[in-house]
Amino acid sequence: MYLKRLDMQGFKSFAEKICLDFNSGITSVVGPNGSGKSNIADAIRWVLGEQSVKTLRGSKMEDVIFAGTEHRKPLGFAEVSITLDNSDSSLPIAYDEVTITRRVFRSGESEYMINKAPCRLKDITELLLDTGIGRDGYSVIGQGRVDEILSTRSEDRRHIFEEAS
Amino acid sequence: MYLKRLDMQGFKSFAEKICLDFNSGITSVVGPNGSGKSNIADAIRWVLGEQSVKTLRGSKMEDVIFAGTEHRKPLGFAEVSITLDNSDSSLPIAYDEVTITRRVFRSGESEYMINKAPCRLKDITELLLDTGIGRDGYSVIGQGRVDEILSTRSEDRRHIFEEAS
Amino acid sequence: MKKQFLEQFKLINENFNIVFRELFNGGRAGLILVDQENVLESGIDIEAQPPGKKLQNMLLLSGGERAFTAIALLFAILRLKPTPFCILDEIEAALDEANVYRFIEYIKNFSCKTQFIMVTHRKGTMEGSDTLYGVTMQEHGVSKIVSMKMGEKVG
Amino acid sequence: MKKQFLEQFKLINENFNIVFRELFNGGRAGLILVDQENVLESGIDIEAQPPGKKLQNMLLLSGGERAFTAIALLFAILRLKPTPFCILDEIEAALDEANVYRFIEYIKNFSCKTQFIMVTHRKGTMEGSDTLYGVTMQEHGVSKIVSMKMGEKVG
Ligand SMILES: Nc1ncnc2c1ncn2[C@@H]1O[C@H](COP(=O)(O)OP(=O)(O)OP(=O)(O)O)[C@@H](O)[C@H]1O
Ligand SMILES: Nc1ncnc2c1ncn2[C@@H]1O[C@H](COP(=O)(O)OP(=O)(O)OP(=O)(O)O)[C@@H](O)[C@H]1O
Ligand SMILES: [Mg+2]
Ligand SMILES: [Mg+2]
Repeated sequence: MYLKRLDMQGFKSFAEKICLDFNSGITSVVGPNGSGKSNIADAIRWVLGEQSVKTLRGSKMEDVIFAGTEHRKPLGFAEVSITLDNSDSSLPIAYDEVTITRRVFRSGESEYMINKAPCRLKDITELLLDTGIGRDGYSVIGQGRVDEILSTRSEDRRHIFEEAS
Repeated sequence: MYLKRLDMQGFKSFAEKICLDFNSGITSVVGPNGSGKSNIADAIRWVLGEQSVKTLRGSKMEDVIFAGTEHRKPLGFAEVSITLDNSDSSLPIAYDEVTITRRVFRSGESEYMINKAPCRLKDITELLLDTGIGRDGYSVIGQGRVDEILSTRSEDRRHIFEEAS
Repeated sequence: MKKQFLEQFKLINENFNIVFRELFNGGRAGLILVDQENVLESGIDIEAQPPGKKLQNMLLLSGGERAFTAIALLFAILRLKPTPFCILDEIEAALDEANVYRFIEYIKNFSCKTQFIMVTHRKGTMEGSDTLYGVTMQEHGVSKIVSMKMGEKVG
Repeated sequence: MKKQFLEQFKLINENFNIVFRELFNGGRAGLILVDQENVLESGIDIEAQPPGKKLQNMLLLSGGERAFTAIALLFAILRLKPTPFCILDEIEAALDEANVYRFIEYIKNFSCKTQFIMVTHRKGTMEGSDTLYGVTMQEHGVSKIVSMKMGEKVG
């Protein structure tokens, strides 16, 4: 399984619709401070089911919606879609390609889809169980967070080991 | 006042006697990971009276003494001397040049000197009071610590402001 | 249950040492169960000894040595149980130039098993990548993407 | 007592904004007393708005923006009450190349008042310095110093 494509609109600083295609090799994301690189990592976490606002660097879930600038108005919702190549059937679903979509409105209302069919967050979490890429996995290491593997108390570290066992 | 010279022997990875002369401009210390750059910053903190082992990245004060390598035996004591230019009389002492020396032995015994005259840690602390370079000052910003100015609770931050007021 | 955990633990421990020795070009590292009597509840401590140096408290390691040790442990876990893709946000920030090259070389050998997407400022990481995406903010506060061929650099 | 604190606070606040605008080339930043009623006990909050962006929670700023904001606050305090010397250990690690140059230019203007000694891996910081000292460990675990002229680089 690999990540084929990321589509976003209205997510944090990505006011306009953007689309990122990925190949299965090594991709580097570069750019100046504050340009939006870590926001891409946040978008991937979020669409895979992240529920902790702290992990997304916000104080409330609404913080992920484009808040406007001096010259642009805020947007009313944020949407991210991630497309996964499933030809090896790692995901327990009968499609070669799986697109997971998440949308949140300022009202707090959320929508979720798998291959354009509406579903619940629970369905996404269950789909990703045991793949290592759900929100409890270790597939996303955030900025400034690598040292934590060493400095968390030895009891907390156990959690990563149990994930990996 | 400015830092003229740093002499050390047996302090952390500086097994052999070394001497660093500084001019009053901008000095950069460079080198590979683990070569000893931050240990120089630790030495400056320590000779100026730092008492917190945590700030010195150790678990006991003995950790600052050269612990040996696969091919060298540990040393029995660590010594650091810092020489300050005092021509502007910032320090309340009648010398144009002030050298502060600190020595610690594995037994835990410590020795302190100002211009080669034995003194107590208390005398060094009092000499540096109000100069900003004592152990409570903000004249040494450690590796990975600059973000703390922002992320400490707003009550802790107050301490820096009181120092500066 | 306990037997299964101890087997897994032994494997991660061995892998950790192997990866550490490869990244640091020597030395050794390991994991220690704090409470040998109560293995299923015990905390886990980490030991790391760069080549030629004496084994000391992890706190005394340099910023770069700590980051590289954490990276070794992450790679050890990934070797045992690869995730389909891995997003790494500037995890090599504390490494010097020479260590960044060791880091990206290691990732290249890994990338047949796992797809890596890395946010980076480091030249070495960029040069070792197959694709570069540049993120720009020509208009203040609005991010856009520029797809870049190897050889161009942004920011 | 309260009057003196408020005067000092106002000065740091103004300096913070001035330095921030110079480093970020625009925007604004400030300090806020959390408890306006109890000024002598109140905590202090920080606001920072990079140019053209909307003022948001500090947590949403990028790694580099946070580091640069912290640096602006440090310099603001140093402007008001300079220390004779300042030891900075890799504080510009999170800044991109362009911001490292803004950082070192600012330090150059400051360095008549304060002597700066910086541990760094960054080319921009090295190029802006008057003297370079190289630390090496030819023999594992034993540090030595090499005095370097500008133009040479170690590690
Ligand atoms: N909801 C939002 N609306 C608009 N802008 C936002 C929103 N959330 C975050 N931002 C902006 O995104 C920017 C941060 O982006 P990001 O963290 O991705 O930067 P970065 O490219 O990783 O930078 P660095 O190299 O410094 O880590 C901030 O300037 C922040 O103001
Ligand atoms: N008491 C001691 N005896 C011998 N070596 C020590 C002692 N204390 C620390 N060290 C060694 O010093 C090294 C760390 O040095 P330091 O933190 O100065 O590195 P650095 O040059 O700042 O590296 P980085 O660029 O990674 O931050 C470690 O490898 C550690 O083992
Ligand atoms: Mg970032
Ligand atoms: Mg260091």
